[in-house]
Amino acid sequence: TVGAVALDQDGNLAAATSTGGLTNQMNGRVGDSPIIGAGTYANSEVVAVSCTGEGEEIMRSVLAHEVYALMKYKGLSVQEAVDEAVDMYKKKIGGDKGIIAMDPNGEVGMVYNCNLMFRGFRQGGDDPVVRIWED
Amino acid sequence: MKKFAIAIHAGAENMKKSEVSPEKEKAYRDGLSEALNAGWRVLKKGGTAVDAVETAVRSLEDNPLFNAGKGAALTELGENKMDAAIMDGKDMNAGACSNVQQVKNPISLARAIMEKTKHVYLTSDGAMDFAREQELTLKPIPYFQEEERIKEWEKQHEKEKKKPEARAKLRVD
Repeated sequence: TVGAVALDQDGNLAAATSTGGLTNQMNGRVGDSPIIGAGTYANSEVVAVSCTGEGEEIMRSVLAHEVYALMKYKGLSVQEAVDEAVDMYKKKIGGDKGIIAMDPNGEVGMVYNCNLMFRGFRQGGDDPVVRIWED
Repeated sequence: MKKFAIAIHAGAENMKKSEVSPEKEKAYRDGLSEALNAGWRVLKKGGTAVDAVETAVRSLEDNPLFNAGKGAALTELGENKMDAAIMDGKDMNAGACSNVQQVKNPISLARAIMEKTKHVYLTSDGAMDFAREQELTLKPIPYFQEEERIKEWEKQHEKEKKKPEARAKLRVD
């Protein structure tokens, strides 16, 4: 799965996610990526979110919207929200997950609960940052 | 300068650092940088967030190292079936597609669904018909089938034939 979130100069947020699914997945299986609120979500007033990982678990967690809800209703920052969302249903649902999110100030939240997530961000005129492991 | 920013991701996995050669790691980093900077340039020029995320994702879809577009994983039937979604936070409009084949950039199909239909989500034959109607770029099936993905699929397919409970244990998201 690949994805992106962005804030433009007019203050609007957007999210996009695209995937090839699981290797040898059952014919007809659809994962979280195209499910709005599960793998992808954006509201310019709060956050834009894209998810990767185990799709069934992400769908059952309604993960992208969970990040939105934690920010809107609990008042968490974008990093706090992704940190809380990734482990929110750890016992009931579990699953390897990765989340990227961006708030209306261009702040980035990133989290994953497995060995790595291929990821990067670039804010305004700053240099780009690209990471794979906990580097 | 007004604020603008972009973030991208590819897979979240359990691969160990020792399993990745320095050359492969460099290729991953280069692919991520290319996508990140492509989206960033759109924003710097004053483009919309939707344009930026579509541009970044198209770059990742075109890179066979990542599991989307060219290099997508194979289903149990040995086919590429791709899914994508896009959402515009400005008006909370959204578009999504699933089970599409041969569409070079499924994210652009998702955007066309968002902008040119009254619907949010099209799948399978209907999504493919719409992609053709919109004259999106289609590619022959071999374009999507990378050797490394075929090897992964063969390994997993054999494992599941012998042991059906192994289904989807090899989680390439």
